[in-house]
Amino acid sequence: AANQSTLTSFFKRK
Amino acid sequence: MFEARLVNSSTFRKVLDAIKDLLNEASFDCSENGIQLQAMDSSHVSLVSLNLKSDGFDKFRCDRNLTMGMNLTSLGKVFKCSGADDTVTMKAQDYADTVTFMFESKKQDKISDYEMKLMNLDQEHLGIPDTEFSCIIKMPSIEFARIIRDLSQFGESIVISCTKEGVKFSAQGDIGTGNVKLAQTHNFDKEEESVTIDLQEPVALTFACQYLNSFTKATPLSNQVKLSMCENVPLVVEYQIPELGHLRFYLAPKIEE
Repeated sequence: AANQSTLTSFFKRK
Repeated sequence: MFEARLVNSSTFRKVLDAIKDLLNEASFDCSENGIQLQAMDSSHVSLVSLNLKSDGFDKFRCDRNLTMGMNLTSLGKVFKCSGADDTVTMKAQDYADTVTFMFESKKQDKISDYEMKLMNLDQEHLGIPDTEFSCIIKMPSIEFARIIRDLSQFGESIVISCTKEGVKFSAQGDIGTGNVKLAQTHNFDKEEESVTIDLQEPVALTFACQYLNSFTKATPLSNQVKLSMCENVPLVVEYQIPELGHLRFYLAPKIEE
């Protein structure tokens, strides 16, 4: 099964 | 002093309906450029990005940049009090802890105003890099909503795969599988019914149905929806709000172990 990733692993916190 | 007047208050109501599943509260950033909102859902899987341009409003004044934290359930209650054809004017003083919404009927024979408390929210903004997407799909927003709704019955995830032949949406689960393929169709008479694909290279990504379904709550805002995809990059689902701006949703993909 595929795992849900989160946006914070793609985009940097400002 | 901040003041923004929108003849079609229903547009703002539609925006609220589109984001209230994902967000309980959010900060509206007001500047002379307009109103912006960027917020992630509590699980950090999706992000809402709203941009309403100042020149899309019938009147817009913002003397000092202002961040208005609002509870979206409360804001929904305020807009529930508006009529479908009402004009809305939002007003806030500099450094105020409340915002006022005034609704005027078309005939100007009924005027109501509601003052709502603002909240101090911890804002967490993400820097979203410019991406060269592998494929950009434009399709009727109603068709997208229908496909997501239909396939959500089959599983928790939908695979969106795009090649030069077209775009395929697939789901599988206990009861079986479902596939919907759309070919490019250009309808010059009815642009809004077209399916267009701008493809650099084929891409296939898996996304959670729950979030895709939430995004389709924005369907009443726009005839068309734009899906931008790239390998290992969040999906962007964009609804243009005619003459006013756009509402974008970002969704982190599901990744194979």
